[in-house]
Amino acid sequence: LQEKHKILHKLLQNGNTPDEV
Amino acid sequence: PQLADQKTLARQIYEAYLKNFNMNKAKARTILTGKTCTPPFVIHDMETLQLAEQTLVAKMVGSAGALKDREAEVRIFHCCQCTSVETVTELTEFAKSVPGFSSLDLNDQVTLLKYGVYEALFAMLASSMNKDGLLVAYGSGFITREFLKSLRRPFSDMMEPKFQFAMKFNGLELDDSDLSLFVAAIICCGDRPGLVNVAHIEGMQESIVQVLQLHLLANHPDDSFLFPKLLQKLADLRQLVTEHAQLVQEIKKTEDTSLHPLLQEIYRDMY
Repeated sequence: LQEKHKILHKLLQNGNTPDEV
Repeated sequence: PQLADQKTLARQIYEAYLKNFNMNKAKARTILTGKTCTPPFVIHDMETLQLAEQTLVAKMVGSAGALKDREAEVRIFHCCQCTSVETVTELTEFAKSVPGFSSLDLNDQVTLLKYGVYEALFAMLASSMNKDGLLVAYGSGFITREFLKSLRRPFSDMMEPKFQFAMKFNGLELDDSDLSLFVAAIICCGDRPGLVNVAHIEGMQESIVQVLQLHLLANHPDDSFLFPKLLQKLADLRQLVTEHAQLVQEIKKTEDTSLHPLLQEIYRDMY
């Protein structure tokens, strides 16, 4: 599941803002 | 002692809500009721949309104006995505501040966010809406419902169901302290598909829902049915998200538009 949701996973771990669209 | 614990939980969740969300109902209502020095810029046609894009939302309309030659519908869809991504980021930080959330299995945290963020987003979006339109660009703009309805299909079908939900939801007259607990209850939901540690999450949900019930009784003593009415809203939000996800899939299939990778992750295999 974490593999399929890499950005969500990253947000949960370090709260980085996702890249622009 | 149990009551003291419940009050602490309510306070922690409310503080996390105020800290993590850029917009809240109190702020939005101040703007929507004309109690600010500068009223929001009203976007009601193509001309005012262009003016707003040059000033209020310049940052959002694609890097180096990559979208400036695209049609209005595509540009608005892009702006909606930017706002959604920001809110998902805020919701993630909020969830991490809900006691117990961060100690859950990481896969379960992902699942709770995947299924919860859009329900929470639409519940909170109602705060920025009235029957005539929606606050945008951090409250500096107001886009009219009629203008959104006048866009070409399928884009015109995007916001109207959210307005219809919001008008009923706003009728419940919740404040930010109620909403903070409601949003926490949406996220910590024990029946999302694929959860590993269901019992643990159900326990968390039960605590939050119990606190919500007590808080509503104290905060809205004249509306004894507010709690069951809110539970019904949970089901309505699930339906709203299902329909929204279907519309986004349709737009993705039939229109030449990109979908932000974070939103793609959330929509993929959702329902």
